[in-house]
Amino acid sequence: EYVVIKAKQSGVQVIGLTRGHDTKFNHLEKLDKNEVMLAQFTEYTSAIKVRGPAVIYTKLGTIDTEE
Amino acid sequence: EYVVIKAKQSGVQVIGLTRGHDTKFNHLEKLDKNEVMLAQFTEYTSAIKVRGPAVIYTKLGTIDTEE
Amino acid sequence: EYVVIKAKQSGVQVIGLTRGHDTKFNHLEKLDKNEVMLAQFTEYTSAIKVRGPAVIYTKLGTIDTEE
Amino acid sequence: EYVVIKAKQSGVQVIGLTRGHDTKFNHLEKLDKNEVMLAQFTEYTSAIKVRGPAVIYTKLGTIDTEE
Amino acid sequence: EYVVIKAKQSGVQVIGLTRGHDTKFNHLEKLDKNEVMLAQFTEYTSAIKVRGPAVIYTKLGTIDTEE
Amino acid sequence: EYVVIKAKQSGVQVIGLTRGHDTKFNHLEKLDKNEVMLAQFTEYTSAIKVRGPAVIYTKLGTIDTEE
Amino acid sequence: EYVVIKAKQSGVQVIGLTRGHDTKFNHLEKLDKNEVMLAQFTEYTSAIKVRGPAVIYTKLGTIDTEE
Amino acid sequence: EYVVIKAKQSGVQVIGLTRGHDTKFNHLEKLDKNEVMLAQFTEYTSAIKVRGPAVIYTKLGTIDTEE
Amino acid sequence: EYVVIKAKQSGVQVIGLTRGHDTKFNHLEKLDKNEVMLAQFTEYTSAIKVRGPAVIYTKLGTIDTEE
Amino acid sequence: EYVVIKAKQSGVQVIGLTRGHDTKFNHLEKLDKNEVMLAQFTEYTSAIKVRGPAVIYTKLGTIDTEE
Amino acid sequence: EYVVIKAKQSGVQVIGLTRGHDTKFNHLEKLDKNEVMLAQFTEYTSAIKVRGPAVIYTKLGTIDTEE
Ligand SMILES: N[C@@H](Cc1c[nH]c2ccccc12)C(=O)O
Ligand SMILES: N[C@@H](Cc1c[nH]c2ccccc12)C(=O)O
Ligand SMILES: N[C@@H](Cc1c[nH]c2ccccc12)C(=O)O
Ligand SMILES: N[C@@H](Cc1c[nH]c2ccccc12)C(=O)O
Ligand SMILES: N[C@@H](Cc1c[nH]c2ccccc12)C(=O)O
Ligand SMILES: N[C@@H](Cc1c[nH]c2ccccc12)C(=O)O
Ligand SMILES: N[C@@H](Cc1c[nH]c2ccccc12)C(=O)O
Ligand SMILES: N[C@@H](Cc1c[nH]c2ccccc12)C(=O)O
Ligand SMILES: N[C@@H](Cc1c[nH]c2ccccc12)C(=O)O
Ligand SMILES: N[C@@H](Cc1c[nH]c2ccccc12)C(=O)O
Ligand SMILES: N[C@@H](Cc1c[nH]c2ccccc12)C(=O)O
Repeated sequence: EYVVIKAKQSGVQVIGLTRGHDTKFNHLEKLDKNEVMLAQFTEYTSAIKVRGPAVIYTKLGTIDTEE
Repeated sequence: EYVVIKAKQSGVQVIGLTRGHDTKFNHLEKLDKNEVMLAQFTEYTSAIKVRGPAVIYTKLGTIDTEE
Repeated sequence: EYVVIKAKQSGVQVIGLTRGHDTKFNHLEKLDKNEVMLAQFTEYTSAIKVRGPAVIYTKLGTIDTEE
Repeated sequence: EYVVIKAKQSGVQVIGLTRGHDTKFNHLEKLDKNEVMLAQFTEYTSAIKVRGPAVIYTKLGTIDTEE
Repeated sequence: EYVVIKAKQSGVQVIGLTRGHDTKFNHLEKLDKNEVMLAQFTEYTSAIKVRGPAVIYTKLGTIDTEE
Repeated sequence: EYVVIKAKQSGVQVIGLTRGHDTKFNHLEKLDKNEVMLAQFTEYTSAIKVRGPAVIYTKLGTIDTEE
Repeated sequence: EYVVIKAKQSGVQVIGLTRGHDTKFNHLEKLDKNEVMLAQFTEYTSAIKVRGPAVIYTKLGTIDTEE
Repeated sequence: EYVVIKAKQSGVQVIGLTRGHDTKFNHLEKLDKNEVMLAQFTEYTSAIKVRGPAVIYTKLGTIDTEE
Repeated sequence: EYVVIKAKQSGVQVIGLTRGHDTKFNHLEKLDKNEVMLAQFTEYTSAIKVRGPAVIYTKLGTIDTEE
Repeated sequence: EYVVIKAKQSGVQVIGLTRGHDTKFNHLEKLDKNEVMLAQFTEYTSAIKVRGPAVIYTKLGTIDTEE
Repeated sequence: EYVVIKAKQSGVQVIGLTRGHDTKFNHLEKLDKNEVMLAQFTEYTSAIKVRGPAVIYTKLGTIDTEE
């Protein structure tokens, strides 16, 4: 399972949340304008938050965070 | 299995409910306006509640909590 | 396997029934108006009952309890 | 594998039949009008009977017991 | 794997035939008019016979025993 | 894997052939008019013969033995 | 994996070829007119030959041996 | 995984090539006109060659060797 | 996983490349005009090269080497 | 699971991010104009970033980084 | 998982990149005009680069490196 995040502008944040008993940030990736991140769910990451203007491609739909 | 929650306004709450014999909150994530959370069901989370104005994308349909 | 319950009004009850030799309530979750619960079948919950005005999204169809 | 039973009137009975060498009732759930039961086949339940006015949603079709 | 049998009239018989070296009846369920039985193939039941006026829903088609 | 045989007339024979090094009959089921048999392939039965006027529903097609 | 052979006339032969280092006949089934044989590939049979006028239903297509 | 070969004329050859470090013939089956062979890939056969006028049915397409 | 190669003319070569640390030829099969080879990927063959005028049928598309 | 990146111009960077507790670069591949990279998610790479003008083909959609 | 590369002109290079902690070339295959290579991802190859004028057939789309 992976998702795809494309930054429409610089400053997009893709945050991995820890799998397990606790839920805290394990990583914060900053994307510049037009950068694309393809990110899996993993043993370490069971939730993902996206902040900033981005298009997120998932199997459940495509989401423009600004619309 | 994951679902996607997009906050239409700030103050959306995504709550993980514990897997197991008991059912209580294991985590409460607050989303600001336009933030997107992609959340799996896990060893720790077997149910999820969403409060506040949001669009929830699932394989069973897309749900606008305000409609 | 998960299902999605959206409360049309406050007072919706989502009840988990125990997996196993016996069938009794393991949990009763109350939903307020517009709250959404995404609930899996689990090691502990092999049947679910829904009371009150709700829309239930399943892979077998979408059901409005009031229609 | 689960099925969905919606009671059109009060008095609907959802009966679990035992898996195994014998076939007898392991549980009888009564549904009131508009209640919905989502029920899996399990280690204990390998057949289900439905009595009374109900709509039954299955992957093989949707059945109105009164039609 | 399950099938669904709806009795059009009372007196429908759903018979489980034994899995294994022998083939004999392990159970005979009688259905009244409008009763529905959802029955799996199991460790004990590898064939099913249906007698009487019924509609049988299977993944291979829907069969009205009277047509 | 199961198939469905509906007898158009009495006298239909559904024969199970043995799985294994030998191929002989392990069972012969007679169907009366309008009786339906739902039969799996099993540890004991790796081929099935049908004699007499019947409709056979399989995932590869539906076959009327008389046409 | 199974295939279906319907004999259009008497004298159809369904031959199982042995799985393994050698390839020889393990069984020859004769079909009379209108008889249907549903045959799996098995631990003992990894190829099947059909002689005579028949319709063969497979997941790769339906074949009339006489056309 | 199986394929189907129908001989349009007598003299069709279906050849099994050995699985393993070497590649040589393990079997050569001759088909007469209108004979059909349904052949799996196996522990012993990882490639198949067909010579002569035949129609070959596979999940990747249907091939007439003469066209 | 298998592919199908049909030789449009004699002199087609189907070459198996070794699975593993090294990549060299493990086999070279020559096809005459109209011969068809159905070849799996195996423990020994993880890549295949085709030289000469052929039609190659794969799940990713059908390719005529001359077009 | 693999994705495909085609460089529209020289200078495209395909970066592998480490699977595990930490998230850092494990590899940076530079692509020249018109080069294509087909890259899997692996034991070592659980996220991929793409910088520069490229077309990225994924099962969730096709993305032109410049649009 | 395999992909297909057809060389439009001679001089196409299909490069296997190593699976594992390091990413370096494990093999470089040269294709002449009209040659086709069908290549799997393997224990040794977790990424593939293609240089030169080719058509690449993948489950994510068909790519002409020159367009
Ligand atoms: N630590 C949580 C993270 C999580 C995943 N899905 C969630 C849904 C809601 C809240 C938290 C979560 C877990 O692994 O289960
Ligand atoms: N603790 C419960 C949580 C739960 C999951 N699905 C439910 C449905 C209804 C009520 C509770 C639940 C369990 O793991 O089973
Ligand atoms: N305790 C029962 C609960 C149940 C599941 N499906 C049912 C259908 C009918 C009646 C009871 C049930 C079981 O695990 O099997
Ligand atoms: N005890 C039976 C119940 C059953 C399941 N499917 C059936 C079909 C017909 C009759 C009985 C059954 C069993 O587990 O096998
Ligand atoms: N005892 C037989 C029952 C059976 C299943 N499928 C059949 C088809 C034909 C005849 C008998 C059967 C078996 O388990 O194999
Ligand atoms: N005893 C044979 C029965 C059989 C199955 N499929 C067949 C096809 C042809 C002839 C015989 C068979 C076997 O198990 O393999
Ligand atoms: N004994 C051979 C039979 C066979 C299966 N598929 C074939 C294709 C061609 C020739 C022979 C075969 C085997 O098990 O492999
Ligand atoms: N002995 C070879 C046979 C083979 C299968 N697929 C091939 C493709 C090309 C050449 C040979 C083959 C193997 O098992 O791998
Ligand atoms: N020996 C290589 C062969 C190979 C498969 N796919 C490839 C792609 C490119 C280059 C070589 C290969 C391997 O097993 O991995
Ligand atoms: N080291 C992280 C990399 C990662 C994968 N998916 C992510 C999503 C967001 C942030 C980081 C990641 C992991 O394996 O889990
Ligand atoms: N050695 C790397 C190769 C690789 C696969 N996919 C990638 C994506 C980006 C960068 C490198 C890679 C690995 O096995 O993981």
